[in-house]
Amino acid sequence: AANNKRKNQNRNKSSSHQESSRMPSVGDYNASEQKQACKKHELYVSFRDLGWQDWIIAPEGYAAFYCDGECSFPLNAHMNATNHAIVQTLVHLMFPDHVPKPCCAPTKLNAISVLYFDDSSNVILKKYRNMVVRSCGCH
Amino acid sequence: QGGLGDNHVHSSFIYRRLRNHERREIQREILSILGLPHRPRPFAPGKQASSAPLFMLDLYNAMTNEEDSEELEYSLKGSIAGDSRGIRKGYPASPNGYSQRIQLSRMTPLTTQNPPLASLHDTNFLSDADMVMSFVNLVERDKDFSHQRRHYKEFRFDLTQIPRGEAVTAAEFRIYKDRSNSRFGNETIQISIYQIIKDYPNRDADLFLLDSRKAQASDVGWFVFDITATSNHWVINPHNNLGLQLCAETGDGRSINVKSAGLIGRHGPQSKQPFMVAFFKASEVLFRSVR
Repeated sequence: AANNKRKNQNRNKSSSHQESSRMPSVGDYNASEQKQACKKHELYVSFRDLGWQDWIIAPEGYAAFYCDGECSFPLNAHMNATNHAIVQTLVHLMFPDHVPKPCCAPTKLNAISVLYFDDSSNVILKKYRNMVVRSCGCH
Repeated sequence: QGGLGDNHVHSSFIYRRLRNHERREIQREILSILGLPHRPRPFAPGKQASSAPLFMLDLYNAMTNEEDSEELEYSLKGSIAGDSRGIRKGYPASPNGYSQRIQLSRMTPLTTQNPPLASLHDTNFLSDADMVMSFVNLVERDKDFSHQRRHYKEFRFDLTQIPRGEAVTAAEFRIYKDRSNSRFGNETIQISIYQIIKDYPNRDADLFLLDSRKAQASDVGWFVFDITATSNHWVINPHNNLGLQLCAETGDGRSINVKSAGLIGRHGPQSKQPFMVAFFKASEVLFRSVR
């Protein structure tokens, strides 16, 4: 029994030793970065909150999305959009709840209209029908 | 999806006060989308001198309904195909609720105390327009009487602030008529609008007739004059923009005071003051750069 016990201890020691020396790989993603992962948040922006209700007549506000946190594989000097899309897709398949899909395709937004005063008190009604957001990164 | 319209807001959106840096960043982003260098500082609300904001708010509501009915169409199709978005509460069920609402407004009698409503004529231009702009009348002092003893009212609008690349697809001058002075009984009155071609210090201006309307003395409501061609001309040649002149005559061609004809000028109630509105179409697609 003593031998078995010593053998087990050796094996544990060697594996943990082994682990700390390996480079972090795609599979280890969910280790330390989970709480910093980029998340998409929804926020209602009120023009009154911005102090702009004296010149924006309508609407009273709008629904906005914004991201907070670090991308899993951010675009930078080492990661171009194509590699990012490939890696992000792979990791998303493995951890769909923690890693969002890559979002590089142009996204057409809903039509929006804004009614506001200009400096001369003329009233302008602007309609944005074909606004397109092109982004690359987590969302 | 970042919609600008409170009717796109789902209950899941967080309502919270913005932090200072968020507020600055969002303000910067909105100004960039609107193409404005800084936030405008309009006159004090009391000085609006026109009923345009009420009219424009009406157009905005019509436009928002149109957007929603497009979305509605989508969601109807979507919901049939099993999309979870479903039908929005409180909106006309029929996808063309927009025209339905306008039909309703057409039925309102001319003697209405409501704010000015978009006419069917506006509807077509509205659905095509990317931008609608109403202009404040710049004439401060009313000159009611010409050298040749003709009654008139002058109006001037500054069209130089139109964003580059926007073309005028339609422009109207709107003025409200109340019941005429009782001494006109139920006589027919002709209301004409002229473009001022050349102005002279000591004689009548050179005028070009743009449009005219016949009305009974007892008629009450908005009169709309088409000034599209003139507006386009002013946009291309701002120095030729000398304004408009409005005149009223009896059936036998006698010039009468515009006020006694019942036409409301700058001193009437705000909901009935005259204004100009123009519909624009732009061509380029707006790309938002990635922040």
